[in-house]
Amino acid sequence: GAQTKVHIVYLGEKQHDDPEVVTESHHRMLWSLLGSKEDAHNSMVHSYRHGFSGFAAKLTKSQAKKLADLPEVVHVTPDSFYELA
Amino acid sequence: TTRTWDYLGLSATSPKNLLNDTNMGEEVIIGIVDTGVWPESEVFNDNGIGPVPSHWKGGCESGEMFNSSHCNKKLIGAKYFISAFLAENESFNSTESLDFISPRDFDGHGTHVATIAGGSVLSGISYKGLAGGTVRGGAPRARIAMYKACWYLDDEDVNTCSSADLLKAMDEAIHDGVDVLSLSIGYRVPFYPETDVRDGMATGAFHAVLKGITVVCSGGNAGPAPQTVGNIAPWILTVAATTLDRSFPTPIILGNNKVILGQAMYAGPELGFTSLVYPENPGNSNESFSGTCELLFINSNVTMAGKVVLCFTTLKRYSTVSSAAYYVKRAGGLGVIIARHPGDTLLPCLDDFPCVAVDYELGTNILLYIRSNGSPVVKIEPSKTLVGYPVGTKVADFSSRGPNSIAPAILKPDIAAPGVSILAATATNRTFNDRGFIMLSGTSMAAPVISGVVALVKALHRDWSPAAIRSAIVTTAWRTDPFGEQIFANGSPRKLADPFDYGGGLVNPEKAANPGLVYDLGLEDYIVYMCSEGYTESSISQLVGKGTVCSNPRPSVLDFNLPSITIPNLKEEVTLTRILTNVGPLDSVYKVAVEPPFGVQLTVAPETLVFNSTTKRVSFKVRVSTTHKINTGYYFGSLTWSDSVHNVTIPLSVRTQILQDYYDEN
Repeated sequence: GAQTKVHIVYLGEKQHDDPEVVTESHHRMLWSLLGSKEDAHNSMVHSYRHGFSGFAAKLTKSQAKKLADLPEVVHVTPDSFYELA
Repeated sequence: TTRTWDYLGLSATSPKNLLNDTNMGEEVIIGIVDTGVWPESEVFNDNGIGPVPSHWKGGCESGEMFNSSHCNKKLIGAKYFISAFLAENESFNSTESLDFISPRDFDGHGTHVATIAGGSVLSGISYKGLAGGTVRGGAPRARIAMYKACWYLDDEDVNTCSSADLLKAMDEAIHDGVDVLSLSIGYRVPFYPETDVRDGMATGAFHAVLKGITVVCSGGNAGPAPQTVGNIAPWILTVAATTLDRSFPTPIILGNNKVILGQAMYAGPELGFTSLVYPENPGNSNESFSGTCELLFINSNVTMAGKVVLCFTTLKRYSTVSSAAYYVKRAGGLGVIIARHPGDTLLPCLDDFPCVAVDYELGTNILLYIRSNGSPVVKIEPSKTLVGYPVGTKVADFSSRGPNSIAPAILKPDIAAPGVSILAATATNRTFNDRGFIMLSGTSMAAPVISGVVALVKALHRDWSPAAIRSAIVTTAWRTDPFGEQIFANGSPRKLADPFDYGGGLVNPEKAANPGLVYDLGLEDYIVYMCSEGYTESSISQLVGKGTVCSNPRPSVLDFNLPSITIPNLKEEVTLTRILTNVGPLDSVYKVAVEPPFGVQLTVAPETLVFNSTTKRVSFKVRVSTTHKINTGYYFGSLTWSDSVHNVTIPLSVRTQILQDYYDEN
C-alpha cells in the first residue's frame, strides 16, 4: 500500500552489446524484487540499454532501498525535474 | 539568427569559410532534447540536401498531429518520451492537455533551438519588420533529430522535463547515431555532483561523450549572481549568453523636444503627443498612488486613463513589464515607460501596446521633466533595428555565472554565444509569433549556437574527440567582440567580462576550425578526474564499466587537462601539468606568453614546445605562487601558446586563500 514514485536505477556501463539482453536483465532485477513478472512489467517505466545500463521504475521507498543495496547498482534516486533555459 | 552568424563571421555569402568548407555541415546529425518540433516550419525544408547520412539509425515516431511523413532529409528524427512524466503527474490529462502527445512542439522552444543549431536558410524574415534578414542555423544543412522530453503542464503554465525521460531520450540519441547533442535545459541550485544520477543530464552526457558525441548544454538563466552556472560536469560544453551588436531603439519624445532612446519591440503605430504621468501623491489627495511598476494596479483608472505612464521597478523579470502594461491598458492608459536595471529580457507587449524600457538614469530624466512641467506630454515612435556600431556586446544579465559550485577548479561556463533577442522559428500557436517566427532570449538560445559551430568543426574533423572540439572552441574564442571592443558583463554594476562570465570568451567559429593545438581528454582522464574529486572507486568502476583503482595519494584536480586553469584556494606554491596535442602542421614550434593574474607569479616550463612527425603530444608544467597576504577574490589572466599563426589561449583564474574553507562578509 506504500506510495510508489518513479526512481532511476543506474547500473553504469552496460554489460552486454545486445540491447534486448540488457533490457531483459533489467526486467529480471525488478522481477526478483517485486516477486512477479507482471508486477515487474507494470513497474518498469524506461529501460536504458544503448549508451549505458539502467532503468526507471515505479518503486516504493523500501523497494528503492533494497535495489540500492545490490552490489551491481551504482545509484537509485527518485526522479527529478528540469526546466527550459 | 538574422544577425547571429554574420556577427560571428560565418556569412553564407563568403566564398571561402568554414560554412562552405564543410558543405554547411551536411553529414552531421544534431540531436536536440527539448519540447519537440513544429515540422511545417519552412526552416525544416530539405531543399538541396543530400541523402540521410549512412550512420543514422533513428527514425520518426507518429503520434498526435504528427506522423512519420512530417520528417524529411532535414528533419530526420523525431521521438517523444513521456512515460516518467505521466507516472509522476497523475492529474495530467493527455486528452485535454494543450500539448501534443507526439514529437510535435506545443511551446515552440524546441523548434526555436533547432532553428538556431541547424535550420535551413530562409530569407526575408522579421518580427513585424524588426530584426529583418535571413534566418538560418549555424550548420544549415546539418540534419536535425528531435527528442521531445519536456512537456507543458496546463495547470502551472510551465514546461517540465523528467530526469528519467531525459535519460531515455539521450540513450536513444546515442543509439540513433547523433554527432552532437544539444540540451537547452537546466536545474536550479544546489546542483548534484557529476556522478550522481539525480543529475541525469550529466550521467547521460558522460556516456554520450565516451562514444564521441559532443554534448552542449545551456549554463542557465540564474545570473548575474556568482556560483549559479549549471550543467557543470567537465565532459559537458557549457554555454553562457551574450547580446548581439543589435538593439531596438524606440524614440520617446518629450514635450520639451528631448529625445530619449528606450528599448522595446513596439511594432504598432506612432503614439502622438499624449499626456505623461508618474503616479505619485500630489499632496492633497486621499487616493492611493504608486509609481512602482508591479504596484500600478493600486492607482485609480483616472490617474492612468488616456495617458502614458512612467514607472520604476527593481525587478528584472519580464513579467514586470507585461503586468505593468496590463495594468495601464486595463485602466485605459495608452502606453507605459518602465525604468529598470538592464535585464536583457525584451519582449513585445500584448496587442502591440507601447511598452518601452529605459534605465534609471533616463527614467529619472523623464521623471524630472514630468515634475517640472504642468502638462507633460510624450510621443512614442515604433521601434527600429540598430545593427553594428555603436551597440556593444554584453554578457547577458540573466546568464548564469561561475565559479562552479560543485568543482571550483573546473571553469564553467566554457564559452559564450549570442542568446539575447534571437529571431528563429516557433510553433505558430505561440504568443508573440509573427508568421511562425519569434524573438526569444536565454542561454537556451546560446547553447544551440555552439551546437551549430560544433557541427561544422565536426564535419571538418570527424576524428576529434568532444574534448578536442571543446578545446578548439575555448582556446580560439574572442575575448573582445568581433570588432575588437571589450565585452562587458551586465549586472549590478555592469563590469568588464571575465572567465566566470564567458569562459574562454565569445565563440570564434572560423578560428575554432583550425586551433593548432588542443587540450585533449579521454576516458582515463575522466577517471583520474573522478578520483581527484573523491568519488568512490566502486562508483567510478560502474560508471565507466571497468575496475578502477585510484592512485594513493589521489591525483590533483589541477592536473585535469582542461583548456583553462582555475585555482580556487592558492596558499603554498603549486605546480600543475597540461598536455597539448598538435592538430596543426606536423613541424611546429610554439612559444609561451603569460598574462598573470594580479599578485600571482607564474612560471611555465618549458617555454618552447616543439612538435614534429614523431612528437604529437607534449606536456608542460606551470608553477604558481601568490604574493597576497590576505584571502582575495579571483584574479584573472591568460596563458597563450603561439606559433605566430595560431594563438592557443586559456583563461587563468586564481584565488588566494591564506585561511582555507573560510567565508566572511566583512
